[in-house]
Amino acid sequence: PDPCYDENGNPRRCIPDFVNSAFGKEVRTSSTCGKTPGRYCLVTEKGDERNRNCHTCDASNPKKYHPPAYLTDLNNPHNLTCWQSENYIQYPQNVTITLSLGKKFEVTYVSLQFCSPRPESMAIFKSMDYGKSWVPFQYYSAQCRKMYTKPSKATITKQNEQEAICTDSHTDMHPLSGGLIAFSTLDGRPSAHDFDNSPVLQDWVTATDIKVTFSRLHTFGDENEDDSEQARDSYFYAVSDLQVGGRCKCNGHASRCVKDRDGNLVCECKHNTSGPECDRCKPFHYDRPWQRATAREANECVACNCNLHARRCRFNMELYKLSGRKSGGVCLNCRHNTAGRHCHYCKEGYYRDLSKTISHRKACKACDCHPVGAAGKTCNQTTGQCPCKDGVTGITCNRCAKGYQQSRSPIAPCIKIP
Amino acid sequence: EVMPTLDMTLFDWTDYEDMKPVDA
Repeated sequence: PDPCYDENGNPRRCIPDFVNSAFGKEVRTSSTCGKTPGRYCLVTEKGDERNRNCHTCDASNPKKYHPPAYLTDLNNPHNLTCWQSENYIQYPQNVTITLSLGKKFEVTYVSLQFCSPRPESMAIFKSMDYGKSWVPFQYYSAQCRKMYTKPSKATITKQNEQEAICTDSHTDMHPLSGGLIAFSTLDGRPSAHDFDNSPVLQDWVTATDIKVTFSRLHTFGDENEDDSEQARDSYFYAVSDLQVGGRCKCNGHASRCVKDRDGNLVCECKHNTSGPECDRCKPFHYDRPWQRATAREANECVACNCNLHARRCRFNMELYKLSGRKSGGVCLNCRHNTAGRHCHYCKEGYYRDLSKTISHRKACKACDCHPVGAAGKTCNQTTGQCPCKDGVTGITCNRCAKGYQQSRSPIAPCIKIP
Repeated sequence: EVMPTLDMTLFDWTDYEDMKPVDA
């Protein structure tokens, strides 16, 4: 059964499955340890006692490297794999990780599980144009005002639902490992309960790429002391699992996304829609404007009615409104000698052959009015009767009427018999 | 009684050359 149609075959809203769209995808990072083998140290605490265990990060050694792929590989809590940045990239320098989702997704949450202490400050951004421009999604900082010129935990109103807020939650240094940051895109947004009817929030949760910028490291404050080298080798960003929970964006017109011929992820559009996000009507289905499907209304696209005489049509808003928002399609290039917005009557010089349906290829026949006996070439649409000159008769005006005889004049071909 | 169809060869086109159908 197709989720996009009910058991009677009627269209209904359908949405792809909820997935972790980051899983298995490549993540670009601005810094990864081990390009040249180097030391890093892990700090553990027991009461007031602090210990450092140092290791080597070496990109050329599978047992010692921490590549970006570990961000989105299978997250095995019993065998954590962690991506790790180089050491001590401290504010104002930052480390950025960027994930391309491959197409538009409606993001529900972004979560990061850390192997290091969580950052003192970090920001999550999204792009809607495949990385051309970026929009802030959320800030985390113990110093919101100072780091991001944002108040901490500002209230979100209907007027600023598309604004990123800054919060100081999840910014403490502990736990030193395993800390989680999870950002829910709709949390605290007033229109979240009515998401279906909120284009603002639908736009807000839509993303093609996610970028996380780690802006400031937490430290114990020993990075500038005399033997600071070991201390600085303990400060880096390390994440074991980056998740981006959401659904492939298909505007309610597809139940799944597939790879197209070029390997791009696209929606498997139903309801006569097309485009990577099912965001327009497919050709020839312009009888009403495209709309996103809702829980109550599938809003499928409807084919133009051209009685099989045209392959193309266009939408006309005026006609649509005049029709009470029923039909706005206008057929283009009616063939088989038909005309009208639905190719539903015969064009000038032709008349209906009522023995055939209007959708028949030969539904319109040429008038065939006599070149001399008829006063014009256009005949009656339904009877085929041509306009005859005085004294002339016949459906094509090719004979003199009773009481008349043919003359030599093409102007008055039939004259009364004296 | 059916009247014969108009006979195109009988018409005098002297003053109506521009009206004369191609096949006449």
